[in-house]
Amino acid sequence: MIRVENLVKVYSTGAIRVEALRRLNLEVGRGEFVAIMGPSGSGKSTLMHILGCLDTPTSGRYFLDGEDVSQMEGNDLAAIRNRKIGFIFQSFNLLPRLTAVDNVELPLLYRGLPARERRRRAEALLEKLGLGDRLHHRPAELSGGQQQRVAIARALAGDPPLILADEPTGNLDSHSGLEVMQTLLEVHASGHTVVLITHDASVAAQAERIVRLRDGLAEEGQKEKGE
Amino acid sequence: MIRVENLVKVYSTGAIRVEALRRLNLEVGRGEFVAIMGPSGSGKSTLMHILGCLDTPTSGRYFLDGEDVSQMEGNDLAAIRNRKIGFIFQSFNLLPRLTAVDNVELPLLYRGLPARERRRRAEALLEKLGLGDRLHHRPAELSGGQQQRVAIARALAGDPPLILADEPTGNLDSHSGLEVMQTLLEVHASGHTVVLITHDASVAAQAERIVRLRDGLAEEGQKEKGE
Ligand SMILES: Nc1ncnc2c1ncn2[C@@H]1O[C@H](COP(=O)(O)OP(=O)(O)OP(=O)(O)O)[C@@H](O)[C@H]1O
Ligand SMILES: Nc1ncnc2c1ncn2[C@@H]1O[C@H](COP(=O)(O)OP(=O)(O)OP(=O)(O)O)[C@@H](O)[C@H]1O
Ligand SMILES: [Mg+2]
Ligand SMILES: [Mg+2]
Repeated sequence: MIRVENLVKVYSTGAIRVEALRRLNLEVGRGEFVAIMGPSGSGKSTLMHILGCLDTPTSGRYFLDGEDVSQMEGNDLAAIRNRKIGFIFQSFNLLPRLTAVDNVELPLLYRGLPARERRRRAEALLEKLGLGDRLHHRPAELSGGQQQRVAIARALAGDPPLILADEPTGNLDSHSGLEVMQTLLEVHASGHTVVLITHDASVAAQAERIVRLRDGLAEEGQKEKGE
Repeated sequence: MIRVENLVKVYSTGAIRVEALRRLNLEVGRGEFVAIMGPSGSGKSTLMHILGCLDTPTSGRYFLDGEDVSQMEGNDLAAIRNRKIGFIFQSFNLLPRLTAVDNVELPLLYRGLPARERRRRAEALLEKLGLGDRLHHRPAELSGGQQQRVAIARALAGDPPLILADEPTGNLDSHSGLEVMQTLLEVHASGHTVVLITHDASVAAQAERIVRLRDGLAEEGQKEKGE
């Protein structure tokens, strides 16, 4: 499903130049559940943004379902993103003026679902994540962990084939964290591909494989789960 | 240093009414290191904002150094906040147009320190937290864990007697998390009072005492460290 070849991302503005990804190679098979770990600043979120079609690499190739998206732009990239990818951001990125349920319905607008079906699905997901009594709160009226769970529900709402989760349990107590992992495991079991960044070894242990990043490079295949 | 009596906080806007804190009682002695744990949505950040003089309770009392601040407003509250409290926010709240080092210098402006001394202190703190090569990056040019460390440095810059840390290691790998805890333990050892919210039991274990919140109430004294 995902094949990344010699991916390079250089941030360069004014006096600043950072090589965030340095010829990174990675493959994720359709239906796999992969965890990505690595030190703060090692390039994980940068990689995720490229995988999520939210950013383009400086050089190198990214094949999503066999299609080279690394040179796509604007509307083409957005179309693929909306159809294929659910993204859980490290800092949530909820729309501040929309309620929880409206935030979750957003991906469903693109799919032409009728209003009642959008609402039903959004409510069901939020209830599953323990937010049934917070449907009409705006992000500023939610705790950190509640905002995180709204971001998760939004990513899953459209049932996309690829789920990218950047630190989905960072703000959650053990109980809510278990609920989230339960939900991701169910999504995976129903055939979806899941790539998850985490600093929590007990979360990573629930994936099928762990890829470790260090200084913009992936130690692919050298650090298998259980080693 | 901190005494909170029958603290109540009710959020009430339109159809929404949430009792976030429900007659909460808590004491923290000068120089103590207390961890606060509890489920997502149990009222931890709400309590922290009141302790940090960023919000006022609906009812109840908050004595900071023997002074009743629960009925203070505006400038008086701000003055106490700037002089006495360093706050690490769950979502960082860095100023987006300032660089890392400028963000960290901010609390020092209130103290009339000369520019060269402000810069020296800010740089020293950032270097200690592994960000010596990120001084001139703006928040959007930093990873999640790097932003978190800038927020920590900013809270410590003015050497305030009370440090309030809301999930300071949530976005950090184990190595950076250890560096942060090391720094907080040093600050505590030099006489400061530290109150820290965390979902991580291994972080809470480094405090002298753990207070557990559930549904807006503190189980004070019933769950001591090691029980
Ligand atoms: N402005 C608001 N209006 C209405 N309800 C609110 C508001 N802010 C917070 N709440 C609610 O108050 C409760 C306590 O929120 P708080 O942020 O203190 O939780 P928390 O313990 O810090 O949770 P977490 O571990 O997820 O960060 C939550 O259930 C939240 O939905
Ligand atoms: N716009 C930018 N300009 C310059 N440097 C950047 C920019 N965005 C990110 N960086 C740098 O690129 C590196 C990788 O950042 P990235 O966000 O991918 O790290 P990460 O592995 O997700 O870290 P964390 O675990 O802390 O979230 C970091 O060192 C960061 O400072
Ligand atoms: Mg990141
Ligand atoms: Mg909180």
